[in-house]
Amino acid sequence: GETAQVVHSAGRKFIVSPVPEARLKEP
Amino acid sequence: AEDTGVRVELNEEDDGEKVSIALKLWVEDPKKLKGKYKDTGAIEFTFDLVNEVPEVVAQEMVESGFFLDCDVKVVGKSIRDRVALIKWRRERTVSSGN
Repeated sequence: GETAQVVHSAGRKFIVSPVPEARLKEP
Repeated sequence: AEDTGVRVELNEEDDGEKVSIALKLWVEDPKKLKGKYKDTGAIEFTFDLVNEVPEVVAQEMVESGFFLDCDVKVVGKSIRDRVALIKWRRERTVSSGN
């Protein structure tokens, strides 16, 4: 899947990745 | 933990020792958010269990454009609940080992 990286001004990295579909509706 | 519509999971195995741990957050139920949520996917980030505050990370997510300001509390609470669970598990592991 596609990933994208966002770096906040505070220096924290956020990496956007696909939602794990199998875990979307865990009980 | 309360079902906030925002799910936070460990994104790596917790060895019980590392201070900074990888987490993954995604919206499970957009209807529970006040603002309109852009379906961007899951957000992976690292969190310092000792020195960081969940609400601050949530605010950084808002400022990075993942969420609207009206949802900062629910995102912060979701992270806080997961962090509390991680800490609780660690304490339990330590006490059962003694």
